[in-house]
Amino acid sequence: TASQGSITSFFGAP
Amino acid sequence: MLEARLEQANLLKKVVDAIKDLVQDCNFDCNDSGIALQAMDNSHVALVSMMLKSESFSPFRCDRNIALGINLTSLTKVLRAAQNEDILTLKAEDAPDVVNLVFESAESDRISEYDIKLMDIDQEHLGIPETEYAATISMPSAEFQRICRDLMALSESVSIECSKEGVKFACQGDIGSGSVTLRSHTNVDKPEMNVEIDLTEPVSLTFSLKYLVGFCKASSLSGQVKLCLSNEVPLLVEYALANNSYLRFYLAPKIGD
Repeated sequence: TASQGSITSFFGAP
Repeated sequence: MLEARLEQANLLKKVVDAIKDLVQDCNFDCNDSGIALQAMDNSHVALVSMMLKSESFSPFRCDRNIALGINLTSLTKVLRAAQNEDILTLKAEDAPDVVNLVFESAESDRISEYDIKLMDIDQEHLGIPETEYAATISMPSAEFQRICRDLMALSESVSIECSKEGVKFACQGDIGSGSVTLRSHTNVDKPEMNVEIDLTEPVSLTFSLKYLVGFCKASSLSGQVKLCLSNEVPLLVEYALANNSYLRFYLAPKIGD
């Protein structure tokens, strides 16, 4: 089954 | 100092109502371009990004950057005291302890005034990269809400597949499976009913329906919702507001399906 990704792994510190 | 007057309290009431179950304590970042908010949910799966441009207020005045750290449960309690049609004015000093909200009834001489104590919120601010999405779908917000609710009765997740054929929302659960497919559609009389699919390459991603159903609480803010997808990046769900203001939600995809 698929696992939930995290927003922080796509959007980093500005 | 900040002074921002909204013609209708309804706008802020709806925005706060749409995000309060996702995020609890947030900074409302005020500067001369308007009032912005960015916050992640506790599990770091979704991100809310709100922008109320200064043009959405009349008048709007904010001389320097002010972060108003507000608990949304507290704000909801106070906003409940505002009638939808009330004129709402937000006020704060330059280094404020409180934010002041004034509700004025246009029909009577009633003026209500509330102060909410501010919090010191140390919030991580994320950089959201400019993305050329592979697929952009504009559709009636009520339709999107209905699809998400219907499919959630069967499953925790939905796959969103966008191809030349259209956009397909599909799920599989214990009792069976279901799908809804939409094709581009133009309704001349009711443009809010349009479905517009702009595709540069096929996309297929899986998302948690619980979050999508939560985002749909914003449906009353806009007749249309925009979904932006690219493989392996978060989904953007955008509710456009007047004056280029917006309420956006980002949702991380499920991986390794």
